[in-house]
Amino acid sequence: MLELRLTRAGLLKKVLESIRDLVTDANFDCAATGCSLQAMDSSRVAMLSLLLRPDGFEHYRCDRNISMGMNLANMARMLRCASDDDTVTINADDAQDKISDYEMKLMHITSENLEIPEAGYEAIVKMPASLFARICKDLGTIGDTVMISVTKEGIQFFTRGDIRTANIFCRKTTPVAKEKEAISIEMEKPVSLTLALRYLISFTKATPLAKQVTISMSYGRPIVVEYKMEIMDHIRFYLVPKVEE
Amino acid sequence: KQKQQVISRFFASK
Repeated sequence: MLELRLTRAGLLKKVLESIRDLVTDANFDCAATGCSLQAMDSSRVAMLSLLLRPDGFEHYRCDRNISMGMNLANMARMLRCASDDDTVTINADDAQDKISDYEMKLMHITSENLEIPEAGYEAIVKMPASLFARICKDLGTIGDTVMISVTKEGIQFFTRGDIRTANIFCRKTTPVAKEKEAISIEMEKPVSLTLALRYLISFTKATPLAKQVTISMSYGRPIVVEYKMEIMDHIRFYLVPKVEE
Repeated sequence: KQKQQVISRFFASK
């Protein structure tokens, strides 16, 4: 038996809106420790992982682990019927073929689950989520890829298009900066990665979920773009960097 | 020319 109740449907709506461009169908794996989701985009270049902690819900009951395969567009369509401050309840019985209230069909999705190490990145930048979103959107009008370079001074975004180049440098702020404006850098060594902008732009759909975004980078590893939610834990996006052939 | 690899190359299966 699974029972989840959230008094702010808006939060779940925001979570769904932030992932449904990237992934069409996904398994919500619910356990006593929380609801998690891990899914790759259709081209298998990007991936997301999401954790919704039990204490983020007003009521959370999960008697045994259950994996609910859902079509995210359908789920979003149903949740659109709820106002942001409405209460949403998700029940799934052990038959596992529907969630009641919404009577939405569940799907059987075979997906590969990957073990993702959390630590050991060469550079970790925290910056305002809205600033990162604006940079990605602006650069997306110019080029297809962006080179993100982190040094101890700051983070640089460089793109090249058919007709012009663009270069944005965000300097690390002082420790006294206000949280919503702060840019902090933890770095072992400078890192520079080239990434497809359309995926980064898709990740920034999660901007309404958090004030700050954490960008973790290492040479030769997927970049991690993490949004930490106030009450629900996190959503992380992974993207494989482009390499010169 | 730039090459794009798939993400599962970078992580082990659970």
